[in-house]
Amino acid sequence: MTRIIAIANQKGGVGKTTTTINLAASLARAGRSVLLIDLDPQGNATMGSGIEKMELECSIYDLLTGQAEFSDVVTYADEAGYEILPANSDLTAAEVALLNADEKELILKKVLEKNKDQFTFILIDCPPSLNMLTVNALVAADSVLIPMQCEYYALEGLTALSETIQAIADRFNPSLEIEGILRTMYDPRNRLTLDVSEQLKEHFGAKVYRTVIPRNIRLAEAPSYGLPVMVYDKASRGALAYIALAGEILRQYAKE
Amino acid sequence: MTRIIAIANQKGGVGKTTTTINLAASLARAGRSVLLIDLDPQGNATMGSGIEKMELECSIYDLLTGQAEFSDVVTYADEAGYEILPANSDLTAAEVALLNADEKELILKKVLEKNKDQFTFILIDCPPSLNMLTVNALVAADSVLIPMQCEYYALEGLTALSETIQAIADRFNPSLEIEGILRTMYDPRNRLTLDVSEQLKEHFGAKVYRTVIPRNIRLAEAPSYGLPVMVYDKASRGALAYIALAGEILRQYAKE
Ligand SMILES: Nc1ncnc2c1ncn2[C@@H]1O[C@H](COP(=O)(O)OP(=O)(O)OP(=O)(O)O)[C@@H](O)[C@H]1O
Ligand SMILES: Nc1ncnc2c1ncn2[C@@H]1O[C@H](COP(=O)(O)OP(=O)(O)OP(=O)(O)O)[C@@H](O)[C@H]1O
Ligand SMILES: [Mg+2]
Ligand SMILES: [Mg+2]
Repeated sequence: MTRIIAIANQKGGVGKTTTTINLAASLARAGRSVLLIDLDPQGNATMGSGIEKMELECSIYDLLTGQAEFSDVVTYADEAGYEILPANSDLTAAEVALLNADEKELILKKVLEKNKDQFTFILIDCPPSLNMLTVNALVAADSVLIPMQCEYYALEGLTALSETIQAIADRFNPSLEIEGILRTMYDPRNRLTLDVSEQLKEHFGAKVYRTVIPRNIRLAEAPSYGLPVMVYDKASRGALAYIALAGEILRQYAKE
Repeated sequence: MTRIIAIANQKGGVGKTTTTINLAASLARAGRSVLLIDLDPQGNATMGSGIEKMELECSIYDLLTGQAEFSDVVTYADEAGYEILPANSDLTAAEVALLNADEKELILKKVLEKNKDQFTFILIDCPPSLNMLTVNALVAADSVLIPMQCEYYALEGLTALSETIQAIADRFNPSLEIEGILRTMYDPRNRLTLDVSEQLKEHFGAKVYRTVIPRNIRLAEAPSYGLPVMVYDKASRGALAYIALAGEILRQYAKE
């Protein structure tokens, strides 16, 4: 029973990639079979998983444009512990190519339908945009996990994101739901953080994860080694937080 | 003699908007006539300047698509002290519309040629992408100011950004140069920050501003009041840093 989760937020730098990598690694350590899909032409999730994006023979671009098979593109990120569909700047061409394709919002969904069964979790790292790549992720996904930096611009952008999710649910994907809201780079010493956190809980209630990801320099250092934080520094606050998040998510599924 | 500066970096959340607003306000306080152009459909610079993006009769979208005149769209942000071409989600449609237009990379340049003379500085806030909006900014600009968070993904993305700047200079805008590299959210206690900072200086030399913008919660709070930080809290480290940056930039022009 595969669960496809889009990690999305059009606000930049809120921790989408950091969350996708470290949640994927934590779920893999918990024994689940995980696929990470890098849907960002910047290829951050690819590099942060130890895959050199400049040396890819084929990437998710080739898969989306039908030029390569899933088995050609999927790669095992051995230190991270999950499979990955890697991305590089070729994907920029996809943003334009997709706009002219038939059923352009369903391309990723169709690719995944044929290939998802071997995985328990598929996590999709989205770019900071509500463009056709993110739309494809939201159409293909069962749910969306929203990393949220507890600051003004991110809170303000949540309205547009919620409207987009609703529009996609109405039109393409009626079962799409919010997996959860994850507070990232959380610093409880700030009045602003606490205020925004309060507003999130008022609006999203139990959807806001109890687990928060604290600001921890290890999370910023790990990708420079191409490692998830729990491989780079397993006792760090960042590692413990993402392992706790995986636990919170798995317990939600255990209840169902 | 108008100076048009694009504030660009395809990496999300590195402080583009915060820099555009606070540099614009600092230059205005130094007596210069400043125009801020919000080129991001997320409209952060618009909201952070105290302009309600949901209540705009017309926005930069209408200007770029020829549906409104410059004088209809330009608005004075009174507390901030500069003029602004505001943005809202209509601009998302522009990303697609522009792709089909003639000379699509020159649309903003042509608009500005007719209207720039009244301003000393025009600062353009770009979205976290190297899409057609950012391309328009780079084609229209005299120079690009790159805010840089001293962390791995931002450093890794600098290659793609430099290549894009070079490609645009070669093809459309031979006088395009790098105005400077601004280290943002700077925390000198981190080894990573210092390492990345060193690499920036090795690669970009004197282009790296001496002024760094420290991490300061006032910078994150100010936009929730629709104010630049020096209006919100003029003695804050964030305010002093952006005023110092404006000084460093103005001294460079004084030398020319
Ligand atoms: N909890 C944290 N503590 C410290 N640094 C963090 C934390 N989470 C992420 N970072 C760092 O902050 C920066 C932004 O995070 P990240 O790139 O994951 O965000 P993003 O939402 O994927 O950005 P983009 O919108 O550009 O895709 C990165 O340099 C990352 O290493
Ligand atoms: N020096 C700083 N200290 C503390 N917070 C900051 C600082 N600079 C920016 N911020 C906050 O960090 C977040 C990201 O900054 P900002 O939105 O300006 O980046 P951006 O590059 O414009 O992002 P995007 O790529 O989404 O357009 C915002 O919430 C902002 O208020
Ligand atoms: Mg990312
Ligand atoms: Mg911005």
